[in-house]
Amino acid sequence: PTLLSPKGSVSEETKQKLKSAILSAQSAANVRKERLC
Amino acid sequence: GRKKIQISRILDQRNRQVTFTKRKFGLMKKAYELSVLCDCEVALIIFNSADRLFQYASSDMDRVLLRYTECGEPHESRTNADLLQALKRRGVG
Amino acid sequence: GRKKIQISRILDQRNRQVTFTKRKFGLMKKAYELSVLCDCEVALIIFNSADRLFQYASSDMDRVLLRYTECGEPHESRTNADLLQALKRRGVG
Repeated sequence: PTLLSPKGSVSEETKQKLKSAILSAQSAANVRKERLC
Repeated sequence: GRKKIQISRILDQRNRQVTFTKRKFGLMKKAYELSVLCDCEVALIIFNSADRLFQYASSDMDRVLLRYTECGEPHESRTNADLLQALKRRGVG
Repeated sequence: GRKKIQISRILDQRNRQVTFTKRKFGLMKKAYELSVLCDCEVALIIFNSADRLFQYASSDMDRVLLRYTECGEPHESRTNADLLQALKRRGVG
């Protein structure tokens, strides 16, 4: 579990994970968009 | 708006689901309006009580999140605890 | 709510700033209410027109973003273009 980040800043680990998911086009934003009603 | 401050989880599952769908769209609409009116980038990520993801981004979620990873300290950072304080102060004020 | 659909950027800088501050708090409040009423996790990230970061997370931004990176499920994903379509349909509907 991630440490509760100090007020407002997000841990470097999360930022790196987010960055690599985005740059490797694996981020959730690229998952097939489903038109949920 | 409503002065009610102490809101709590909707117990009835059906009502909770209907409220979620309605309020989620309303939140996305308000985020859309903010992004257009004030020329800003907005990203909204919601995990519902069944852990399903719903997301909105004014232009492109990846772009907003990438900027987020490169950004230092946020100018303002709030959680529910902070908002509850702020609403209580307003409620009293 | 207002039926006006075609909103556009507020030109007057002072008015845009005041509107941003007011609507940002309103959006965070609505996100807070959604998270409590429907027992869901919400994260809101805003970059204003001066690129300053404002954020809200119902419990903890780290946690929401980490869950986001781990999410591979197809899900609802909207941008302003989608919302404009939906609002036009509703406006006509």
